[in-house]
Amino acid sequence: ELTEKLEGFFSGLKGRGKLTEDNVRESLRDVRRILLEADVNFAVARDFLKRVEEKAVGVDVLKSVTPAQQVIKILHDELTELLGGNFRPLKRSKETPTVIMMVGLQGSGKTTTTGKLGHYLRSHGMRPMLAACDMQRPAAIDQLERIGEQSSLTVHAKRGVSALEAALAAKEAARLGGQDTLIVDTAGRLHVDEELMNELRDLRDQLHPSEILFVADGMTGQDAVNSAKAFTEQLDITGVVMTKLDGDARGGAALSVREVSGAPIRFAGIGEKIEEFEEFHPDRMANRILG
Amino acid sequence: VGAALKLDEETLEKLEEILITADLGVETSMELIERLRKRLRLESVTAEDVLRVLREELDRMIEETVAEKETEGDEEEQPRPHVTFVVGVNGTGKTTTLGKIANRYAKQGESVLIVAADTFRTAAVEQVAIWAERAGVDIVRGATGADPASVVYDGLSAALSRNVQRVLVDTAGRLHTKTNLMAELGKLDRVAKKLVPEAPHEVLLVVDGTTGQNGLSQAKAFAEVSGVTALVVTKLDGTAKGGVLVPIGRELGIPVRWIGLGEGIDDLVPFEPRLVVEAVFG
Ligand SMILES: Nc1nc2c(ncn2[C@@H]2O[C@H](COP(=O)(O)OP(=O)(O)OP(=O)(O)O)[C@@H](O)[C@H]2O)c(=O)[nH]1
Ligand SMILES: Nc1nc2c(ncn2[C@@H]2O[C@H](COP(=O)(O)OP(=O)(O)OP(=O)(O)O)[C@@H](O)[C@H]2O)c(=O)[nH]1
Ligand SMILES: [Mg+2]
Ligand SMILES: [Mg+2]
Repeated sequence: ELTEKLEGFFSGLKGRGKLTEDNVRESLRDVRRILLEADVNFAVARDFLKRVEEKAVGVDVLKSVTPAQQVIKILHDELTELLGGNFRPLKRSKETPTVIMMVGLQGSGKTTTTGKLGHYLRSHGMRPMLAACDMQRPAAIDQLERIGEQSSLTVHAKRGVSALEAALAAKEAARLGGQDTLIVDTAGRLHVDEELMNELRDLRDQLHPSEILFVADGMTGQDAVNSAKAFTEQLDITGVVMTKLDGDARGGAALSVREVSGAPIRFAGIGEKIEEFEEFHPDRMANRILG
Repeated sequence: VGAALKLDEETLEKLEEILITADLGVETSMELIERLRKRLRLESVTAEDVLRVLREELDRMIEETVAEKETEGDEEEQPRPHVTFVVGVNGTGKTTTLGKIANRYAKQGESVLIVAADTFRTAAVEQVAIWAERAGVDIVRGATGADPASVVYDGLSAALSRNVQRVLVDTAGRLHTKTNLMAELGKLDRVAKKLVPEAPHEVLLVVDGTTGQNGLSQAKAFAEVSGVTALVVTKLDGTAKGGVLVPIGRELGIPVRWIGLGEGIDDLVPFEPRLVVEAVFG
């Protein structure tokens, strides 16, 4: 456990004195391994630890804690701050409906999360409509329609047309039907697939979403920076949803995605059911990453 | 004998970065660097050769631990029906991979039956039914929300009565930390054995190529509950290197059989070490 590991380095210091450059650096070397094993990206871990080192060196060791606990506290606080940023509600647009696009790699949980977000917004007084705009995956439209049926959420689906046509038709239907929020489910795609990334840009340009949420699998490893960076650069995502956090993945990808995209992590998927969805808690994630 | 080349801090960090960012994990990366160091002591290696030597060590490690020792052609008489379970955590590409494999066997002239035993996830049966159609093979499905074990049972009795050569069973995604869902896999195993004593002959664990070190804990859990014959690593057509397959091979002795390289029916290739080595070192 982290505290025990760091205690070893600080056995010389006893409740008074300052954290020196040497003992901080030594102890952070062990932390680096912990972060890498937690799937934090290599470069992100290096930069993060440099910042922690700067903050920790020269700090007075409080009488009530051990030096190791002091470093851990700095680590934990720095990590929480990085992951956090106050939870702010989803941005609404002046025109109705407000459009939210769900994007991300294959299998990350977009369709499931589209349902969850609809359920969540409804419980907060909104009138959501879900738009089935994955025209590529076998039975994707069926999947979202069923999710909608099971939770009595309105789903708009139009088969045999392009994703853009389906999305625009849904937006018009929401406008006419009085739904104030349109959540658009899109097909999973690789960030290196130029054609499909262009399709998302077209969707964004025509739909004017007030939010583009990047849905990221909680067990993603080092590659999280690559996909997050590409989606940020090409689409300018406004938020992230980390899914499958009900598993035991340490979730280092959360730090990587947050660092590289600058977008806040808004929500966490914590199960397959429609209600297994919550606002993201940066301090809990920090604990999880630090093990 | 020249002095052994020493790795300076900067070079060391560069090498670590190559290995770690490939998802090889800290322990495997350290082991590879250690093997590199050994060779630096024993051979006269120049600075330019360091990368080549490290690449050789990765290739050797994969050959020893991950590549399959015998090809399917070496097996004696294939059991009939030969039963494969496709398992893994949510969203990794099980259903898609099963469709690709079904197509492969069908194109090779074998009779294939797909068993749609994911009775839980929304539209899972519809999805795998489309793959059965694309591959031109039959499918056995159950009533919505039916017990997956009963679908496996029906599927295997159909396979026996139709004298099918291969049965491919699609199962629901399940996080390995969910004990009740993992126990369900054990139940599928027991039910299968009622009709086909040696079933499942093959359990394929499908791991998403973008998965980090959690892949190792997934493999451990599935190996414990249902035994894992081989891995399929999917989505390596992206930028992920899939390196976690190396620690899985080293620690659990589980080889990789297939690599998924896309969403199309033909986007499946037999595993070869060079696929990973080239991805890691470019
Ligand atoms: N345990 C768990 N499973 C999840 C969570 N979110 C999604 N899933 C499951 O992950 C799998 C993939 O979810 P989908 O919603 O189909 O993913 P997707 O991103 O829409 O996939 P594509 O459209 O193919 O790109 C399904 O089995 C879901 O039930 C979560 O938070 N926890
Ligand atoms: N790019 C790429 N996408 C893939 C590959 N294999 C599967 N996919 C995609 O990944 C997504 C999830 O695939 P599924 O076959 O539904 O995954 P699954 O494991 O059956 O999911 P659950 O049953 O919900 O657990 C789909 O969008 C697939 O098209 C691959 O090798 N490359
Ligand atoms: Mg989807
Ligand atoms: Mg499936």
